[in-house]
This record gives sequence, structure tokens and C-alpha cells, in this order.
Amino acid sequence: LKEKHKILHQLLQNSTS
Amino acid sequence: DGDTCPTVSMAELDHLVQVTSKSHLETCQYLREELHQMSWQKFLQDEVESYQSKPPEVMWQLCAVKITEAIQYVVEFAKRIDGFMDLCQNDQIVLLKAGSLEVVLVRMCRLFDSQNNSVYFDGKFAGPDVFKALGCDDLISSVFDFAKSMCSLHLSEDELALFSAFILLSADRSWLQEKLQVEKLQQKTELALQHVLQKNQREDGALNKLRCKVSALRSLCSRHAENLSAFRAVYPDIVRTHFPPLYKELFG
Repeated sequence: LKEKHKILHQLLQNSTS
Repeated sequence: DGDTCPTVSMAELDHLVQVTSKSHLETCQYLREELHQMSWQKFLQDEVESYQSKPPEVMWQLCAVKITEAIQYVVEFAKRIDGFMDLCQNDQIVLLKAGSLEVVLVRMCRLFDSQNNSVYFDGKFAGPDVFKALGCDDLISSVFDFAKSMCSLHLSEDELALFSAFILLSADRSWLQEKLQVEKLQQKTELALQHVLQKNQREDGALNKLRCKVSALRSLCSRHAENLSAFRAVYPDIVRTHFPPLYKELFG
């Protein structure tokens, strides 16, 4: 699932501003 | 504490209300005051006609961009929900894939002017006729009806924040790996929602009315998927090359 949702995964990894 | 689950104290519920509400306000895209100031800005007839005469693929792309922008704020909201980032990555993705558009639709009531049946879109308030070029009149009319009925509940920002979190933490989504963990978070959020509704002295069955919105949201999202699929069948290259990558990831 992570592979198919790279952008969402990236957004989740980014620290909250 | 007789009216709450024995494992959650009032202080814990108050804290959850506070944290969720703060997360909602920090990520809600538009402040109510900003929207209120813009409420007089409605599209003029020639502007409405200009949207109506756009080719369907151009209007679809514009709406996909707007939805994607709103979803990015929902992702930020999810990240700030107490316990969300402690879930496994699979479940974070499952919950957002299934629930992010539902939260966008819930949040839409903040951008909705019931009196004029219009929603803040692309810089001004737009009625359903603005979206005619999409070719999904039934879906658009249902989305407007949903926003109107959400507005009629007059939810406070606290209530809206907790209801949004409750929707995102739906434990019955398919493919969850740690369902029990999500269930616990959702139950706690529901208690906090109940707590805040009581605190705000709402005795009009607001919680039951909100529970009824869950199935309406699911139906709207599955109809969005059906309409997208029909559009994609006619314009596969437009979706592939012009739609935002996040939108394609979530709804592809």
C-alpha cells in the first residue's frame, strides 16, 4: 500500500509545520 | 463520571477536545471570519456562463486541483489527531484514502452559504450551476444538499473538529491491520464529541443526526468514484497527464 501511495506516504512523513 | 466510559476521565476528554479543536483550526484552510468577509462575492452571470462553457476536462481538472488542495489540509489535520501517527503506516494510509474526501465534504459546510445555496470555490461563492460542465448534476446537487443539511446543524468549530476526527478514525474501513487500535481511538473521539455536545447544551439529538451523516458521506464518495470512473473512460489521457498525482493516488 505504501508503494502505491508514495505522495500520501511522503506527506505523512513530513514534519508538521 | 457516570456518563462516560470508566476508562476515560473528564479531564482526558477535555484535553482531547482541546487538542482536536486546535488541530482543526490550524489546518482548516479558511477561517470563518475570512469567509464571512467574502460572503458578498458571488459569481456574476457572465462568470457563471464562462464556467459552464468550459470543456468538461478543464472543469474536472480544476475541481480535482481544488479537492486535492483541500485534502492536503486534511492530511495535516490527521497528523495532529491524538494517536493517529502512532498507528501503523498501512492504517494511516487506509484511513486517509477512505476518509479524506469525506472530511473535505464535512468541512465544506464552513464554506457554504445556505441562504444563497452557494459554496466558496475558486475565489467567489458559486451555486450548483457553476459546476454544470462537469456533467454530474445529480452528484453536485447531492453535495449541495449535504452541505445544506450539515449547515442546519450549526456545529461549533469544536464539534466540527471532533466529528471530522471521528470520520477519519472509522474502524470499519477495509484493509486495516490494527483495527482494534483504530476502534479505541474512534470510541474515545466519539466520547469527546458526546462530551462537547453535552457541554454546549445541545439536547436535540445532534449526535444521532451526525451518526446519520456517516452513510450519506459514504454514498457521496462512492458516487464521486463512479463519476470519476465514467470520466476517465472517456478522457483517460487527461486524467493520466493533467490530474494532480495525489488525487490519482487516492481515487485511481
